[in-house]
Amino acid sequence: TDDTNTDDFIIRQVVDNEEDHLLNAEHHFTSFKSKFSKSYSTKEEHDYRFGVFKSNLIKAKLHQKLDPTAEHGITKFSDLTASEFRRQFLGLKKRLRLPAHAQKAPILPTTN
Amino acid sequence: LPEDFDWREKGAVTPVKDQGSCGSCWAFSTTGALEGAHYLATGKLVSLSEQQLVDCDHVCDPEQAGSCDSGCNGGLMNNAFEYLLQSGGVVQEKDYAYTGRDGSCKFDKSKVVASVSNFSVVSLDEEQIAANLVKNGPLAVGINAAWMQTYMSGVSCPYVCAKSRLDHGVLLVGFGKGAYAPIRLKEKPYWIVKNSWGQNWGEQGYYKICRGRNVCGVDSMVSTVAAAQSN
Repeated sequence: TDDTNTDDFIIRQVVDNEEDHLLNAEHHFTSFKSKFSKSYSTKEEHDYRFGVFKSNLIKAKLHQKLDPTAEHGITKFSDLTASEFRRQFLGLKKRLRLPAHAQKAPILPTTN
Repeated sequence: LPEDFDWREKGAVTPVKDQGSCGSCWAFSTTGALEGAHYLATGKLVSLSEQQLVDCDHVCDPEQAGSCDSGCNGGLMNNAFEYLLQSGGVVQEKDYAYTGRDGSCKFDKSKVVASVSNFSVVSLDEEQIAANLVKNGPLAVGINAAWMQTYMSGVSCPYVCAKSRLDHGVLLVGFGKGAYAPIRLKEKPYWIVKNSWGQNWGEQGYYKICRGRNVCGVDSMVSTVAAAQSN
């Protein structure tokens, strides 16, 4: 419930026929490699990345359903697993509490 | 507060950068905030060095063991502001170019072009965040990047996104009053976020995320910085 806004709450089916979505996966993967200049050193690596890519197609479709005001799809990170993506492209140390030694910004007027 | 505001239109934001395969988002968020503050203080937009932070900033959070800035292995913007206070400032991008790899520190203090006089954390209140953005320049923020791997365009407003799993440092550069959300039959106000994954990600390197309920924790860790000097 922490992450749910009841004003916006809506129930939709989020899983449908995955086979339809993956039908053109090979074509999408070829376009993806060309667009982002991706190449893989071995056939095993290529096949593995294609598998990851197909998983990410399903993930993008799920994201599209759960985040309908944005457009989700194939990005330059589509051949990375979630953990590879986190390890290589994120990097904020886990921390939520505000540091006690940091000053708090003064409250500013927000009217007029 | 204005309904729409964008520091890009006012010349306070440098072009989108690319961190490469290196967990240095915290350094880009830090320099982005200081670039804006420096612009407000001097009227000059200067691209600042992330590599200096990657190589030289190893400041630790005194309250949490292991929360030390460590180059491509991650860091925190507040630690980096503390480093900039201690070191005297940061040099220009061209004087200490980004490599996307950890390296030995080659900081030359004589080339410092921008420095921090003060930094503060902003309360978890969207009106205050907007007010600080307008008054002090772009803000360094943490965000849960779970939805960003597949994001292409539009206003991201996921139904579910953990607020407490902040794992990415970005820069808040503006806000808009609303982009129409057909499925929700209403206008959704949004934040404009500068990312550091190059211009071939998102909306020319930018991300829009809806305002109003701390979506993906975007309001949870917000820092504002003031620039001190320029050469």
